[in-house]
Amino acid sequence: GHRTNYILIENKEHDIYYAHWDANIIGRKLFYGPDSLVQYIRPLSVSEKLLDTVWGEGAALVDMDQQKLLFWGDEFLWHTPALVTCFVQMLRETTWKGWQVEWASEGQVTIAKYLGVDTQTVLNTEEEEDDDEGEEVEAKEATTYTVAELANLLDQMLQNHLQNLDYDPTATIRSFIKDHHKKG
Amino acid sequence: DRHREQVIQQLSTWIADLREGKVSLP
Repeated sequence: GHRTNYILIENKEHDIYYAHWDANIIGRKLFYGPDSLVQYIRPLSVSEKLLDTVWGEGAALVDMDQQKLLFWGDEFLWHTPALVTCFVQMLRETTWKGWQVEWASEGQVTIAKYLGVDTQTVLNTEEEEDDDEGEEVEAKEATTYTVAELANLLDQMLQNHLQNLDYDPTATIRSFIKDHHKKG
Repeated sequence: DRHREQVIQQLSTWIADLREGKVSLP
C-alpha cells in the first residue's frame, strides 16, 4: 500500500480520511482542482487520527475556510525539491487559481502542526535508516535541473496519469463496496 | 470526459509555456 491521509477543513472543523493506495500518485490527484478533489475525498473512510511518520507516505489537506491546499507525497515529487516548486506553481496558475498551495515540507509533522495536533502523535521513533537509500536520496535532492528537464518531468507526470486512468484502486474498491452493500 | 480534457489541456499549455521560458519560476 501507499497509505495516505486526506484532511478536509470546513467551518473550522476538520475530518481526517484514509486511502490505502494514493500516496505515490497524490500529486496527480490534485490536477483537477479543489471541487474534484473534495468530491473524491468525501466518500473515503474517516480516520480518528493521522498516520504516523513511518506508515504515512503522503497527505493532502484541503482547508475550505482559508482556501488552502497543503500536501506531500507522490513518487515524482518525494525527493525532487526543484520539481515540487515547479509543480506547486503550476497548480497555483492553473486548476487551483485563487488558492494558497503549499508543500508540507516535514510531511505528517507539517500536517499535524497545521491542525494544531500534538506532533508527538505522528512521530514514530522506530523509523529505520537505510544508509544506501539515504545516500541515493541525498544525491537526487542535490541534483539541479534545467527548465527543460523540469518541463519534461511534469510532462511525464501528466502522461503517466493519462496512461493509468484505469488504475485507481481506491475508486474501484469504493464502487465494489457500494455494490456489495446493495447485494446485502 | 470534458472536464478531464479541459484540465489536461490547461496543464499541457502551462508546461509548454514553461518550456518556452514564458513562466517565471521563483
